[in-house]
Amino acid sequence: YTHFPRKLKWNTNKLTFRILDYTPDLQKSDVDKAIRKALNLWAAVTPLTFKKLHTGTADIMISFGSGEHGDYNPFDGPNNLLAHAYPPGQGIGGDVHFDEDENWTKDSTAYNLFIVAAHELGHALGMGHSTDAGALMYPTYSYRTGFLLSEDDVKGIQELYGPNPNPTGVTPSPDSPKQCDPMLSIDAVTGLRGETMVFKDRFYWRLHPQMPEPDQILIKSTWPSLRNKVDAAYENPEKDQVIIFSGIRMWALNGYDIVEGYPKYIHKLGLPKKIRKLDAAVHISDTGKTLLFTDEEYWSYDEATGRMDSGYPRSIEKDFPGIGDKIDAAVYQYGFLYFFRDNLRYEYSYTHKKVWRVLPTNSILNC
Amino acid sequence: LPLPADDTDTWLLAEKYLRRFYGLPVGLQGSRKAAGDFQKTIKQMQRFFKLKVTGSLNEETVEVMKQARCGVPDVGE
Repeated sequence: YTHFPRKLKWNTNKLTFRILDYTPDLQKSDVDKAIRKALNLWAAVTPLTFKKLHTGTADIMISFGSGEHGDYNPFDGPNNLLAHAYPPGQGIGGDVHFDEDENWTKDSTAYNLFIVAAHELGHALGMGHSTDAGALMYPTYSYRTGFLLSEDDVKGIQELYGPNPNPTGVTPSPDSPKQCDPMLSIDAVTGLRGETMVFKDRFYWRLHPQMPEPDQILIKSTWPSLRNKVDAAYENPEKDQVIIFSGIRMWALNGYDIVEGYPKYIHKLGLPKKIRKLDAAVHISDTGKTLLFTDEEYWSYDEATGRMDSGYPRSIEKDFPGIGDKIDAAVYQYGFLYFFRDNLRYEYSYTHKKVWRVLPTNSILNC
Repeated sequence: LPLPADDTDTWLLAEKYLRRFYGLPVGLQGSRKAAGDFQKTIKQMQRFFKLKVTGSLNEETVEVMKQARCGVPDVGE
């Protein structure tokens, strides 16, 4: 997180705000709700309170405008610049301006006013931009659900105003996972048309063979309708599909697009109803089978017939000696099966039925 | 020779972006100082977004510059 130069902040904890005009994209009450909800986010973790004014000058004046809108800091039409705000201070200080040329919504269909307002109000309270892609104060827009503030945002705002003396029990999202953390474990891994996607918490890393550094991206910013956490994933190159599992649901991707008709229940694959989530999934292109791992057992799904093979579930420990009885993720690459468990990655030879090498999990991210 | 239209557009987008969000000073295009400033500022932006720091306008960097974002600068006043 960062603050503005000279760490500008309000000298009082009792702040006022006023909504000067409204966007025609939403009902007035929806705008009021979005702003109030955004202010409450910050109030939940600091001792700040916000009182609404209907006339006169408030500390935080909120308005919608197009192009040049009175502050010599013009907007640019649809997309790109969505809004801006001024750090705490007299006059224009603390004011928040939204670009009226955007399409403001209360869901994920266009730019969600609540998310942008929460970010801008962060500036109005003294927060600068964060370099943490999971933080609300990261400068680029991404749609997300749940409690918007990350630990990074909370640390930043509490450095200015201190913590809320009456904690509300909300839990900030953890900071984004660090790529080269030696203790890194992962949730899922899959190929996608020659790239590799590594899922961890709310994020995924995208590894392109020609890019030395992986990109870290919020799952929600690519697929707003997907869950915040992926349990397992695999690619079936023959069908040009990636299947993503989260809880009892699964989604199919064609490229980056979700295939129509999904999500479906994982039980459609033939898994018993008692299974509520998968730990890992991997497609072996040489055999056409997909292995689905859950707790200490695994199942074999025949992609050609669309049925589970008989004789399953079988014990992971017995059939894959050396990797333990439970795994976090799996992927088939270069003729090897790679199993991930905690901070270790096991290179397993499918033909020799033995572990070839043990590497750190972060080695998949070029660490 | 003039740059192809696509490259010119990308260059202008980058210049505008770096001026607005990273305080790239206004200077004469093509001068040695301006080229140095541009490279230094682009590196600053790449570091901020945790991209590969090359100082050049690669595809990955342009992709970030095209994303919808907040109008408050990432660094400086």
